[in-house]
Amino acid sequence: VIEVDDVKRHYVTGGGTVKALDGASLTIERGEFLAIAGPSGSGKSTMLNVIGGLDVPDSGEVMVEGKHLGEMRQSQLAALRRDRIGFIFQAYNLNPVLTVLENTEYVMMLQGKPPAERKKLAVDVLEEVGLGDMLDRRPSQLSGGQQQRVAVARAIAGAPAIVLADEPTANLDSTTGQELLDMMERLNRERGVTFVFSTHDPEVMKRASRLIRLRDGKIESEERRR
Amino acid sequence: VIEVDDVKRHYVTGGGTVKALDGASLTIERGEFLAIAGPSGSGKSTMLNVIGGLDVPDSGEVMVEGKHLGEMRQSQLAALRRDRIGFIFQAYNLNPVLTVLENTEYVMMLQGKPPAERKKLAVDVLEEVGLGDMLDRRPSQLSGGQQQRVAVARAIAGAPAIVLADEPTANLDSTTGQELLDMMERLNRERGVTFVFSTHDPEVMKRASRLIRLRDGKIESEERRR
Ligand SMILES: Nc1ncnc2c1ncn2[C@@H]1O[C@H](COP(=O)(O)OP(=O)(O)OP(=O)(O)O)[C@@H](O)[C@H]1O
Ligand SMILES: Nc1ncnc2c1ncn2[C@@H]1O[C@H](COP(=O)(O)OP(=O)(O)OP(=O)(O)O)[C@@H](O)[C@H]1O
Ligand SMILES: [Mg+2]
Ligand SMILES: [Mg+2]
Repeated sequence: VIEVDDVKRHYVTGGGTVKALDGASLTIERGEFLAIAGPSGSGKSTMLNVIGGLDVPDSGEVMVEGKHLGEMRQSQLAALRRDRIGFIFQAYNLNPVLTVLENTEYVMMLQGKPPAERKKLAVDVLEEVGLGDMLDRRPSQLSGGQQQRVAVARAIAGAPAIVLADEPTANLDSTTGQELLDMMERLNRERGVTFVFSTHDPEVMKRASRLIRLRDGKIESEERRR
Repeated sequence: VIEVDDVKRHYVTGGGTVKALDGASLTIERGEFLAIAGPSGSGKSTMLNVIGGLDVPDSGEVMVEGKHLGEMRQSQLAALRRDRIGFIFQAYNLNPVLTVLENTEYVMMLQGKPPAERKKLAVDVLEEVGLGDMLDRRPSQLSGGQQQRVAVARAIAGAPAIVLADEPTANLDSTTGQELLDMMERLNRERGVTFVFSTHDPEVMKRASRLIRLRDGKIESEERRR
């Protein structure tokens, strides 16, 4: 369902050229539960951004559900992300002026889901991540881990086909992190949602059915498990 | 060096009253290397904010180096933080318009350290956290873990008496996280810097000489190690 073909992405800074991705290729089947590990700065966030069409590689191809991202117009890319992909950002990127509930409903609203339906879906997922009694708070009234969970809820509330999660448990205690993984695994198993997540957490890596290791923008190794 | 006496801090939200800290007391000796653990939302960030004078409790007392924070004027509190305390925020709070080097030098500049000296101290600590070749970048040009390391560098560059670190390794791979802890331990051992950090990471907890567990705004348990 996702095809990354010899993708390169570099940045030119004052100090020189940074190769965020340096010829990475990856095929992800529908329904996979894939973890991307690697040292800080190895290209994990860049990889997720490129897969999700949020960043454009300098060379190489990315295909999602049979479509070449590089050939799509901005509006088509936006529609693909809105309808097919749920994104959990490393820094959460919640809208500070919206409540927890409104933040979670946001994408479903863009999709045109009716208010009653999107509210129910949002409330259900917020309860599942333990935030059911914080619907009316704003992000500044939440702890770090609570903000992270809203970011997760927002990405999965509409049960997208693909979830791209950038370090989804970084600010969570191990119990809450495990509960989140249980929920992600269940969505994966029961609804066939494809999960691709970056992580530094060995506990999260253990739960992946496949583990990719990045180093200096390249895929260093790969293991299949269960 | 730090005395927290029956501190309470609540928030009133639409949904009711949240007891972020609910009668917590803690004494921290000079030179300690103390970890605060606890579930998401248990009050760790609030505890650090109250110790650092960034937040005012509703009741109870906080004393830092013999001074009652509650009796100090804003200017005195600001001077205490600037001169005696280094703070690593959970969301880093880097200044987006300053470079990595400028962000790291910032507190030392407020302290009136001469340019040559603060630059040397800043460059040294940035090299120690592996960012020596990123001095002129801005936060938006860094990975999540690189931003976290700048936040650490900024807090410790001037070797403050006390460092309050809110989840300093959350976005770091285990190697980089261990290197950071090595550096913090060395500052603690060689220069007597007092460290108080919150964490979810069992590896970080293991390295603490004392571990406090919070739950629902109260201290649930405490262990001394080594
Ligand atoms: N401005 C606010 N308004 C209302 N409630 C708040 C506010 N700030 C924090 N809280 C609440 O206070 C409690 C403690 O928050 P705190 O940030 O200290 O938790 P934490 O232990 O640091 O959590 P985490 O591990 O998720 O970072 C949480 O329940 C949080 O929702
Ligand atoms: N806008 C930018 N300008 C210059 N370099 C950048 C920019 N964005 C990212 N980089 C660099 O690209 C490399 C890969 O960054 P990326 O964010 O993908 O790493 P990561 O694996 O997600 O790291 P972390 O685990 O710290 O989040 C890093 O060396 C980073 O400094
Ligand atoms: Mg990243
Ligand atoms: Mg916190």
